[in-house]
Amino acid sequence: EVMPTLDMTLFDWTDYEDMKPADS
Amino acid sequence: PTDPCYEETGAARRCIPEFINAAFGQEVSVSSVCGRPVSRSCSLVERDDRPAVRTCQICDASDPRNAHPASYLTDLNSAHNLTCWQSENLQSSPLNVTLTLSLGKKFEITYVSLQFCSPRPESLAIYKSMDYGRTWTPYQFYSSQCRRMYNRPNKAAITKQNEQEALCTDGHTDLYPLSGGLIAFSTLDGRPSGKDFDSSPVLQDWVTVTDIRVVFSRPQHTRALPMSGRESEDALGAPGSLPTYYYAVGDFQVGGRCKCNGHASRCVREKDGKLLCECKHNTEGPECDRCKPFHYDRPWQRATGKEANECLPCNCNLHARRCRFNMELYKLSGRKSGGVCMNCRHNTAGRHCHYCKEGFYRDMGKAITHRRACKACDCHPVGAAGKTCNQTTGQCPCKDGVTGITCNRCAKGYQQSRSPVAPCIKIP
Repeated sequence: EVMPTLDMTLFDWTDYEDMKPADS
Repeated sequence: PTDPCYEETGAARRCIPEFINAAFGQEVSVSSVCGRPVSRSCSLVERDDRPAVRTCQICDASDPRNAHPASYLTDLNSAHNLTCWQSENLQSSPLNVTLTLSLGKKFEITYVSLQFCSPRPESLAIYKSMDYGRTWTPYQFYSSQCRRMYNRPNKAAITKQNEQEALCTDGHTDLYPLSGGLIAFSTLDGRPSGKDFDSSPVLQDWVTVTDIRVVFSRPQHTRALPMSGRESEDALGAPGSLPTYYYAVGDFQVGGRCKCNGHASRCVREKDGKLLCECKHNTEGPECDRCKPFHYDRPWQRATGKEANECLPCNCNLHARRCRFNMELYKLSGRKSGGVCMNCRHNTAGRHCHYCKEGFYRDMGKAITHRRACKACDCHPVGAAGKTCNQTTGQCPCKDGVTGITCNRCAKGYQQSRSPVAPCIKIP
């Protein structure tokens, strides 16, 4: 079974703005 | 025609320019030349079994038939038409007369010879320069009084310890012949390392010259010569016809080869008239005395009969244009390779640009020389714990519960969370 790739839109970036990729 | 610097197989071999008289046709700077103003000089001419005869001649620099310019020193030396340079009469000028020949390039010379039209000087010194006339070192002295004239012993022994020392000899200083006498200095004759010249840097240095200077220090004293009656009276009695002393040379030769350290078979003149070696074996410089850029895998060396010692290119797998030589690495490699590539491109790294730089991994489907041999790791910005992947496999370091080459998926039994710090959590 192949798992789906990580969906960047599901992450909550509130506390991690510095980690957020530009295109997320 | 085949290149003398390479075997037919393409392997490099020692090559040297032809042996020439490097002085031929070259300008010689002289400190004295007769004929300006017009002068009269007298010389003694030998005759078989009879006293010498005194003959006088005019020197007139403005009349080609009676001129004796410096160009006659190095023109074609023909027995049928002997042309001689002649100094001023020495009664009216200093006894020291200097000839200076500039070769304009380093030569390795075997001999210096002078054929005289006058009696040979009683004392004569030869000097050499290796720096285009800035400094001069003694090469050889000739005198019947070595100690007094040059403060050197007569005919000192040459050993391995003094091979680069100028010697003095009283040979070649006899009065006779009165004309046509020769002084020939052989640079290697009698020097112990001459037989093993290839491995003697001392003698290689000894034979290297850019300029030669000959200083005539004292003429022969011919007053005591037996002369036939009339000429003798003329010589000693008549006012205005005293014996004249001067130096005259018909041929000045410097035999040797253009110095190219075994890496060129000829020297060529540049557009500006400068003589340069036509360097092979990946060498360059006026004497092929350094390696060409990017050919620094081993140190420059002179070619020998056994080994061409060509300069070798650095191995940078087509990813660098520049390299440098590192002696430590060269020694560590058993004196095989010391080149270190600089500014590796195409995301490569290492002294030979032979692996991928940080953040890239090797695409094993391509040769290391391929410009796309290194691929970006492309680690996932959230799933990977860093940006650097395994340089061989391309595997990025994944956070807990994350999988995939670039760490872009949750592992089996994990699901995506909302936290970028722990993107995959275990399914309860």
